Amino acid sequence: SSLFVYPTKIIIKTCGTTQLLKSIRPLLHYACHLGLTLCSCRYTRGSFIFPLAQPFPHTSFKEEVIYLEESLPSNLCYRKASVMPCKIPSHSWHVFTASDEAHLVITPHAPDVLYTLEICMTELDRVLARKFFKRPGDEKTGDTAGKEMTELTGIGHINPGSLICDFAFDPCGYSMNGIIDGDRYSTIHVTPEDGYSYASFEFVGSIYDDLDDVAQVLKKVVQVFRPATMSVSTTCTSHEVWTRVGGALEPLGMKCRSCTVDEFPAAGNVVFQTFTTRRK
Amino acid sequence: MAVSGFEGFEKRLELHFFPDDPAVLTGMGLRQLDFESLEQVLRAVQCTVVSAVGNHYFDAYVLSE
Repeated sequence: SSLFVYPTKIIIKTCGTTQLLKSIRPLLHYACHLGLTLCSCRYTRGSFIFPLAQPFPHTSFKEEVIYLEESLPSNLCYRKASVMPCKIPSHSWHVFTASDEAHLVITPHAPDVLYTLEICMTELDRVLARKFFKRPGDEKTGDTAGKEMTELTGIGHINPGSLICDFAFDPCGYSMNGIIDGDRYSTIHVTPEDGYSYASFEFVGSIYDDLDDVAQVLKKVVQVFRPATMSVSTTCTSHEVWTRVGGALEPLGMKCRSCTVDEFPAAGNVVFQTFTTRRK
Repeated sequence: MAVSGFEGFEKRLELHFFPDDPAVLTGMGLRQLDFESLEQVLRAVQCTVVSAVGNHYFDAYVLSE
């Protein structure tokens, strides 16, 4: 799980059975003391592998939306919740956004128009997934073992030059945050256990980047995990970014199985694509 | 129900704020939150900080559930 704190933006991304939405109220309280008012909110998630294990308010998307509606201040009056469908029933994408009047649309002129790629991968290659297990009796700390995994798996080469903080969990599992440059980051979380292996990769880029770089990053991510199924959610205002996803993944044997687009207040377009290896 | 393992799929929450006083924009804003306050928020989410890094623009924390 990860937390990113900017002067006027905060992003929390958690796995497991955490009650993530319960962070909203204390965050609004502290932000108010700093003279900051909430102007937009975005909540996203894939489809849980173990939905029955989720606690309130995450037992269903409906319950999450009700909790969000009750927790957000009334100035965020533009709201939308959507489950973006997919041919693979277990791989829908859930999106809720809310905004006040002033931040309803991100204009392409905004100086910091960033896009976010949220990638979820399942059925990881077993040999590659085993690299995210600590060796029995290994006394290394989470930091040291994390650095070792970053090097051993090639994750350190996905965004060369980024400032990485990584951690390995007992007996298995791995998390890393990479500060790419300026205000952009990447983050990876891996639960490698056989039968429900999962890895996520999130990448914040700028639409002014060389879009070939996006393709290079995606190729490296696939080579690190070799997932049988992969979903990619691209949130951005420009249209070129998502078109690069298919072009990067298809040569690696990942076939696009579905692509849905939707528009949300304060987030612009969300394009949700799913890919599976041809062998499926 | 399948023997519940560790849920990999994450939940992701992104909140944007604007300053009541525009002069605050040049400041550190949310980055002024002291670690105790951040831990309060993370306690509500059943998480703790295990690693951290930052630069001129933002702070990044790796969390453990």
